[in-house]
Amino acid sequence: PDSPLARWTKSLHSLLGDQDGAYLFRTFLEREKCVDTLDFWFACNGFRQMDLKDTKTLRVAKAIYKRYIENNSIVSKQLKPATKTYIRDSIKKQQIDSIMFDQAQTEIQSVMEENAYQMFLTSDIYLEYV
Amino acid sequence: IDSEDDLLQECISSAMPKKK
Repeated sequence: PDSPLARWTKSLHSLLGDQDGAYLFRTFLEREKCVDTLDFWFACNGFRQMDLKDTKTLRVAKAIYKRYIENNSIVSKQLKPATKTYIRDSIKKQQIDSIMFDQAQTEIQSVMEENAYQMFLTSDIYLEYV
Repeated sequence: IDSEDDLLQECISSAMPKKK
């Protein structure tokens, strides 16, 4: 079987699916002051698994929107205006859907794959671990 | 009632990979 390290270099997805990989990448992002992008990515995954009939789900959708999207945070800056408008309108109309953050998550993931993930694989945090 | 921050943290933690 692949070693964890071999999996980490395979894709961002495999890195984030591994506990040690995800935590090490998080430490790296904290240092780079962009840990919000990763927390947002995990929040989207967590949200997708929530029960739409649970009143908590709307509150979580609002919390995600408030924390990462409506302000001028690093996540918000990396999202397309249309994506943000779509989420804002869904929340306003209280039309909550499991996939309402999927587009935003995909956009954030692409940016992470192109930037942070590549930087991580050459960072001293990663190399020291290896 | 949980605060918004708690709900958000709970949501993030639920998606983090667990030790196998």
